[in-house]
Amino acid sequence: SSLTPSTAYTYKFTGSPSKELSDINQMIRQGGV
Amino acid sequence: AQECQDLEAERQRRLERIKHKRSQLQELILQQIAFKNLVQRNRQAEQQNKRPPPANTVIHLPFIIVNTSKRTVIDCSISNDKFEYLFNFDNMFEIHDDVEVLKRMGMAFGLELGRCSVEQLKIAKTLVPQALQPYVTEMAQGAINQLI
Amino acid sequence: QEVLEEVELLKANIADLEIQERELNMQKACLQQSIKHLNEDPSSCRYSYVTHEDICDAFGGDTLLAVMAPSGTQLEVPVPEMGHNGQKKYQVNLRSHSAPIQVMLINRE
Repeated sequence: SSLTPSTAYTYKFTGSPSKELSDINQMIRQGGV
Repeated sequence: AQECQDLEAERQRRLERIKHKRSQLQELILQQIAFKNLVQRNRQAEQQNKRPPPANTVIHLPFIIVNTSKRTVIDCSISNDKFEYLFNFDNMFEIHDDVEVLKRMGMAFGLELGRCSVEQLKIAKTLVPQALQPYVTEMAQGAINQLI
Repeated sequence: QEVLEEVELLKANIADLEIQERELNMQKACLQQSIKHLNEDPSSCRYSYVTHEDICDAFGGDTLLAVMAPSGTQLEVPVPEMGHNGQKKYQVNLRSHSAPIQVMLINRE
């Protein structure tokens, strides 16, 4: 069942800086806080 | 005095913008060096082995890596045309892009960490336009801004 | 008199910074163009790959998904929420507009 995301982090292949993935990883580590 | 204050604020704003743009330029320099180094490595390996690696062991750029523990249960839904994937994980994961992977593989000669041997610095400088070589030297000396 | 001198000094400094910034913009545009050509040049594109051993050497995790997708593919990660069974569910959506996405499962063991 797909989650109804309150917010979602996005990243674009070859278009976004690696930092956006670091932000996603940090959000996941913090359990979405 | 008021004009002086405004100009000082303007100067700070420009300094901040220049610092950010230098970091972005450094990141692009690392990308170019890592990419060219990877291409050279694979070309030499194929010439030595006289064949490319098996197709099912090769991951072409651009790619990302999703890294999780072996206990994670992954549920995956794929659209018929394979243009859309939905992954559900019951555990945490990490995502890294190909630039990060190439750095971890040492393809940027450790420039991102400010650790680069003299020999490697020579090779790295040949992989960028002459005008940008001072940035490579700076990074080798550990001056890379970690702003990004 | 002192403040007037300071103003002149700041104006000269800002003019220098403007030249520096313009130079950086130009160098960045040149490099982006160069990287784009590298990615599109068939002779280098053919060798722009890593192997599963490279990935296993680079990461500690035991289960690795290598997702190969065309430039511009959108990745979306919703903030994890509690699933029905009280367990956190983590999700990754991938959407391509130009070519199919390929996923390789690399199981270290």
